[in-house]
Amino acid sequence: ESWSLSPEEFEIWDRLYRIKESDGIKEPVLPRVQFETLEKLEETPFPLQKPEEGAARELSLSEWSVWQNQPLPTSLVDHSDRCHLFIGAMEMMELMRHQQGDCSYEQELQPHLRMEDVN
Amino acid sequence: QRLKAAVHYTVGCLCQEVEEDKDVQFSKQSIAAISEITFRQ
Amino acid sequence: AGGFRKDTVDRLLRLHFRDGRTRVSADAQLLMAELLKVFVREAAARAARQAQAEDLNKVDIEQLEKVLPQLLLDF
Repeated sequence: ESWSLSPEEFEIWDRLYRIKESDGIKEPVLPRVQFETLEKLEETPFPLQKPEEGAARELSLSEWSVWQNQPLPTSLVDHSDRCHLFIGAMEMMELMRHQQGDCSYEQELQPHLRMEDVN
Repeated sequence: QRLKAAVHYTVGCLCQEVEEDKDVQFSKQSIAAISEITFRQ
Repeated sequence: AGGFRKDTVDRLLRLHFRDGRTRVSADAQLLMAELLKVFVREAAARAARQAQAEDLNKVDIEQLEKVLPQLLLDF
């Protein structure tokens, strides 16, 4: 079919890119995230066969979270607004993590607190 | 699976261009990872 | 230059359609192919930059994982 690889392309894929047993490496897969608050966002369009245990290398989105408090270099596509929000939040968490004693953020917000708004 | 292979093959070609451009080497696993991410996008 | 074949893109899109009769115009297919190409190039370039920042000339999964959260938020 026109959307699929031609025999020679298939041969190249198989030789250069396909992850094989002999490589001793595992197929990388993106974890299926489940949002507590939102309902099941990502209905799997097709029954993805769950990689049998140990055969897949789950890509982690949190392993390097301490690196996320700075905008990392981009190439042709700049960081989006929501990405800057994310970086800001990671930066605040980092600051809070290093605070001893009571939290300066709380003190900063305290003057704006009006209990009548809360009840 | 054939569709995944088609995406994987194209990702490999595009990575090869970046390799020449940036003078780096992509590991097989990193190309497969970019392909998996693209597929899920 | 390499890139996604529009028939491949058409097939990818149709995976996610509920109604099998839905069609994608040629322009939409080309635009989607271009978007995917930009995405792959950006992912590869940022992972390569990360490897260079670590004085490595080999890009592995770890460099990709470091740039992944911000990359996914940028697309």
